[in-house]
Amino acid sequence: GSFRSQDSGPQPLELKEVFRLFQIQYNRTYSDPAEYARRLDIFAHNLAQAQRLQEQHEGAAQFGVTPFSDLTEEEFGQLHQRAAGGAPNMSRKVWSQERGQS
Amino acid sequence: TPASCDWRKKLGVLSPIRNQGNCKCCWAVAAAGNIEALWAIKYDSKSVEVSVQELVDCGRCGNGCTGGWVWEAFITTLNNSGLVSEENYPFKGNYKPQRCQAKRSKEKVAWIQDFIMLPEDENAIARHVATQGPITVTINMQLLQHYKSGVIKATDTNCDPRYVDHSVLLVGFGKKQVAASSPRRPTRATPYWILKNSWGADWGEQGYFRLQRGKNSCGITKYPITARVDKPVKPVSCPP
Repeated sequence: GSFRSQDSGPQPLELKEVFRLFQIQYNRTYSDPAEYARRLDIFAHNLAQAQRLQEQHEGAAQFGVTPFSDLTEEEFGQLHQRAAGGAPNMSRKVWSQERGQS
Repeated sequence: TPASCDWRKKLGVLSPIRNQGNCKCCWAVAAAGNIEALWAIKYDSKSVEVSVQELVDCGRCGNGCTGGWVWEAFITTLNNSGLVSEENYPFKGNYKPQRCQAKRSKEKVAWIQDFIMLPEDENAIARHVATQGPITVTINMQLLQHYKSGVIKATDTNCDPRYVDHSVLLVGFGKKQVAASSPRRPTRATPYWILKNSWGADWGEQGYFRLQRGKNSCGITKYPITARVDKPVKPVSCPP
């Protein structure tokens, strides 16, 4: 398919052209044609996902091409997740300063 | 609680946007930003930049680039009797664990008394941010992958609030007026939080993003934690 660029007027841009601009903007190179094809596929999936989010938000927020557009959801999680295994269970203690008791 | 609060508007309170790169140290960056902001507020905009790398290297496990928690950063700060400056112990952001070099430079530029967890209540969190300063929160980062600008309206389906995996600094809040769908309808307002991320200034809204307030979006109320640089004194004033 083709995607309409948000910034360059009414001319539709081919997916590969959008991907080429992404590679230039974020300095991405891929080791071989197979890897390029895989990343292009992920990029297309992510653009569709961004478009869905954009529609859900009805103009409140903008979603689109970001530095993470060639990563799967899992890869994005692995890149930035602060800890594996989710959050620990914690209990809260409310401290009363007046009575000095927890 | 005021209607809006934005600590970005007070000069010297917030340090420049950091970029954690390939190091999973959002927890350390968020904690550092919290300490820097509170220190600047306490000492009237005398800004400091503390060492994130010290937090990464000197934690109990010494491998902070593989992930951590904000409270570990505060425990490290307490154990080290403060933090050295970013300049003296610069950020390397690599995966290889380095030996803690905190003792080499003894000149601490900021320290904390203790740290606290706030209630799971967005009104109480807003009140605290407005009267005391920025705090750290840990959220589900799922919707941030494709985010560019605006107010993220998350649902429990597309951003599970029970699963939180990314720590950031909460620096303010406000309301965005949304035009009504027809002239007869009143304009709506979407309340939002302003959050400081650690993925560089090129990401999002110059490194910041906004998330809908009042709905526990992406689990923002799960771990609202802040250091204390002083005993609670008179409230400060956040720029509206």
